[in-house]
Amino acid sequence: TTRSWDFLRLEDDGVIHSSSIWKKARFGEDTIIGNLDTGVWPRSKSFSDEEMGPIPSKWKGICQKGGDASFRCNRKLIGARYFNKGSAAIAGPFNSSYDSPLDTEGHGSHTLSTAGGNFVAGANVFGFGNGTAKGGSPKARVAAYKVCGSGCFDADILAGFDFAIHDGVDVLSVSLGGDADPFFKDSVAIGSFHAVKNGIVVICSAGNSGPDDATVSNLAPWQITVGASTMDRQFPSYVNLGNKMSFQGESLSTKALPPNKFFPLIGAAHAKAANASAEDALLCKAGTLDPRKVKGKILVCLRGITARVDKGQQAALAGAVGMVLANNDLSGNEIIADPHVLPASHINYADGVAVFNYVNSTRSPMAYITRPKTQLNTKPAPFMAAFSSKGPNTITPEILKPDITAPGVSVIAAYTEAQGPTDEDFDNRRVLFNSVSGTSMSCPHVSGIVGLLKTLHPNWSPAAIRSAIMTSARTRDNVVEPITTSFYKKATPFSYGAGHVQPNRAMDPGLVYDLTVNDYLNFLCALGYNQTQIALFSERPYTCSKHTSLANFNYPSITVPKLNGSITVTRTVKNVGSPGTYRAHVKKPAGISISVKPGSLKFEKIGEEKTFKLTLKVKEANAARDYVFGGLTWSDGKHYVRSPIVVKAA
Amino acid sequence: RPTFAIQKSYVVYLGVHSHGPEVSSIDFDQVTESHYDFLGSFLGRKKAKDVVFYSYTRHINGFAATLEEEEAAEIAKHPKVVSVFLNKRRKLH
Repeated sequence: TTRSWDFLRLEDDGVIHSSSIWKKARFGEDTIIGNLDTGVWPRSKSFSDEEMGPIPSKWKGICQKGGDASFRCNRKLIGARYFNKGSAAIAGPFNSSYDSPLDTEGHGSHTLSTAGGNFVAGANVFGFGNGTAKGGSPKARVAAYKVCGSGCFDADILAGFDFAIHDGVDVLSVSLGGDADPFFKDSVAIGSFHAVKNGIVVICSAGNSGPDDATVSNLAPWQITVGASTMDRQFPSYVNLGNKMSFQGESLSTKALPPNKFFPLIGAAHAKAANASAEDALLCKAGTLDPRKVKGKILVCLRGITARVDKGQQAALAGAVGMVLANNDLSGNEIIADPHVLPASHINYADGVAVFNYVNSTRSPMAYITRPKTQLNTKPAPFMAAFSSKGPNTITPEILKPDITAPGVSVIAAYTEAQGPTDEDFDNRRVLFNSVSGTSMSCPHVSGIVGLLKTLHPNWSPAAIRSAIMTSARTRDNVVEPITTSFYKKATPFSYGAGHVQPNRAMDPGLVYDLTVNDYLNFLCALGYNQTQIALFSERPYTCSKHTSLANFNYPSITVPKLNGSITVTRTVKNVGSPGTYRAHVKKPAGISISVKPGSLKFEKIGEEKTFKLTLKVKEANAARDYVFGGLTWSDGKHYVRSPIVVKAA
Repeated sequence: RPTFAIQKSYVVYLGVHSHGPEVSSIDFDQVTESHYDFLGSFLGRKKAKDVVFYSYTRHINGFAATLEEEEAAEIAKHPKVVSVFLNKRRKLH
């Protein structure tokens, strides 16, 4: 967050313009953001209550200290609770740190401060990425609901939601999830449903199971689901080989090799201990390396699909002077800057292959790793993180997920001081801020933006806020090309949903696709829930409409997963801007013809609603057998209300 | 029945409460009692009180309890129940 808000144009090199949503929305003042996570590190400056007024009178929450009498809330961090009975029921007795909302893991402090942390100047990780850390809603109040101790269990998550709704949060940030279960067998979906019924906007992370298709989690239409992409900052560290080849990796290593001195390079498989397998040694697993072979050399480890950071510790323990961490093909292609304990550089798969080839074909391979640097204005940005989970939605393919993408790679935000930055027990270093990557990190960026929108438009429904965020998103990067994957291919809405979030545009979307609780009940009718079941969570008798169809669910994206011949879908837009006439512009998916009726919509007042129909036809029988992508834009010349169109012919 | 039936923890989701949003702590206690009553109709009230480890009383209607698989399956059939599901581990992302 020392760079991401600049990248999202809320500021320009630290200068906040009067046109920024930050200024217009008073930095999220009066909004309360709750976070279901690993708790909070209350002593972090991100949660300082300097210049904060009295706690809003509507707040009903508490500061639950548990066994930690030193835990303090304040006028910024206005509430904290912890829930661990669900964990205890499965994992058995736990350590005393679980009996407190204190974040001993780091994740919860990072996500909460990204959503609503106060301004903290001079934030950096070992000198890298220096700047002012701040949340998306830096003047919002925040509350921590610790639902993750030794794991995050459904029973605890549900308890967290129940209390957060009761306490009076306006926004809930949920950077966790699991398998794609049916909505009412999924604690996050159930909790979100109740929250949204109470006007609370729930933002969830899409998951880190990419880049495979159909991996996205948090699939309910009442959740805002967020994928992860890069920002325009990198921490390059070069691996220079003895054969003059050079590869750009990334790192946040504090230690550096002596200048211009090349060291012997050894592949980890060649450094295996006598009792270890070459496969395990290649991954630099604990106890698999022979210190006699490693000492004084740069070790090349394969990343694999397990944790990256401990490999550096294993390399250091074995006596390596440095480490090259090479991606394998399974781990995608992105490279992550981590605070390694020795000079190290994380390189991509193709470069890793070249390094291994060099090691295997050279009698005395030599290498040098340069000290990392903070590099800004990198291009292209954003591109999708390979780990970011992708659609299609496996529960309701008619709803596109994720909804949106936001910065989630190498995000610097507040951290716990109970753990080292690598989360390993042996890392005795302590940091006030840490760089972390994941959809967990992109989710609270959107939560912070939602906090601003809540302050600016307190009467907008959660669906209207989601619509504003989605329809104002962009699908081009900072070189005005379509957003790509980390493999340099064009990304699709299955990666980024409606696109990359643009907060300044979201505050004035022009039109919104709104939804009420009844629309969600109708959606459940269309999914096959019977009237008796729906009555259980509808508070009052509810009759399913006979004409309910998932195709006509008023979602801001349009997805037709089995187009058989043709289909007409209906949408209704509400004017939240100024009077004007909007005209439809369609970008047709390959092999599909689309017509919009009417082709223009005239709005005379705010709050006015207009309905239109979109007819999609298979033009060429063979052309759309796989998913194809297009878009619909309504524009009055000032606003551009964009919806992705995703179609697959039956 | 086996002597040592396998017990697992489950969430029993009952939808919304009949009480409105403005309720007192006394009402919350009543909700918890109603959860014991409901589960007690399957297990007996004493056992129900022993096995429930969460009673969701504010906005979400339901409870979490340690149950045998057969008990969970039986409870899931009740018309007042929306769903019964295992208390599973979710991941930080």
